[in-house]
Amino acid sequence: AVAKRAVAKVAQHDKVPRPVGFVPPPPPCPGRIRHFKI
Amino acid sequence: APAAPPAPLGCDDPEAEAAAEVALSYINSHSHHGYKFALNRIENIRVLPQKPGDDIMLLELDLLETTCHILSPMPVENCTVRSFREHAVEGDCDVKLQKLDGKLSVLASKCHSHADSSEDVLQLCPDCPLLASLNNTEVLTTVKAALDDHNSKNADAYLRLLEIGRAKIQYAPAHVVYVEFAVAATNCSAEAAKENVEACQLLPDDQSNFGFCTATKVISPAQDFQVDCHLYGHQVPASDSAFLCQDTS
Repeated sequence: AVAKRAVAKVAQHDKVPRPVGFVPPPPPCPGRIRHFKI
Repeated sequence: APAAPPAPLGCDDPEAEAAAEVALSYINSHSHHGYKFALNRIENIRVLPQKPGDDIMLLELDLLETTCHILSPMPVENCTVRSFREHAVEGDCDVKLQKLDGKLSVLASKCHSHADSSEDVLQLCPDCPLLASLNNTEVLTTVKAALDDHNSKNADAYLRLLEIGRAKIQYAPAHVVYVEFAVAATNCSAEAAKENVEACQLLPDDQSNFGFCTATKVISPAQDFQVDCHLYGHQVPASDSAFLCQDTS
């Protein structure tokens, strides 16, 4: 007989809703290009 | 409980920009050839705390060549960055600084420069002249002709070649050689140099008067030759006392 095992449900973390207009911070590096990128 | 470590420094943080400025000054003031470089981007920064008030900062900088020769007294902030069409040259520098009680000093730096690829330039600008080797025969003859031309038309100090800074050759639609080179005044007048050019010596460092020349030689379809030289005026050698240099390359 084949027994069906219970599979643990992956916990779903509640996502924190981002406020309207939220802009994620830029990555710390590399920095901004001042002229142009070769 | 121990205090949480400070947040890593971002490449656009004022503290990182201040360190990059000190590093750039150091790089330009310790270079004796070519052109001044301007900051294009802070690629990375790492802060290694040593003791309270004493940090080591490791900077990776992306620089771009400017139109100012390294001997030019022009502050680098006023120098124009070479455009993409001029076949830009990039400098990659690793700089080690110490920040002691808020004061930054450079401990070491290592830079490599390389020109943008010809394919990149031609893709955006098919007619743009490309950088040529500084020992190219056409480049050398153009530089010599330009210096001879200037010295023959000016009664002031006889100028000698210090170094060729840049050369570009265009083959189509016209065959044109562009050169840029640094010069220095000698102790001879142009008239005296005609008598015995071998006797003309560069002035000692503390009296040196450097300059810069550009020349454009059109070879075809019609021949033309334009030379422009100017002297920077008497230069006082820059002091290194502003930096605590232990090692550089």
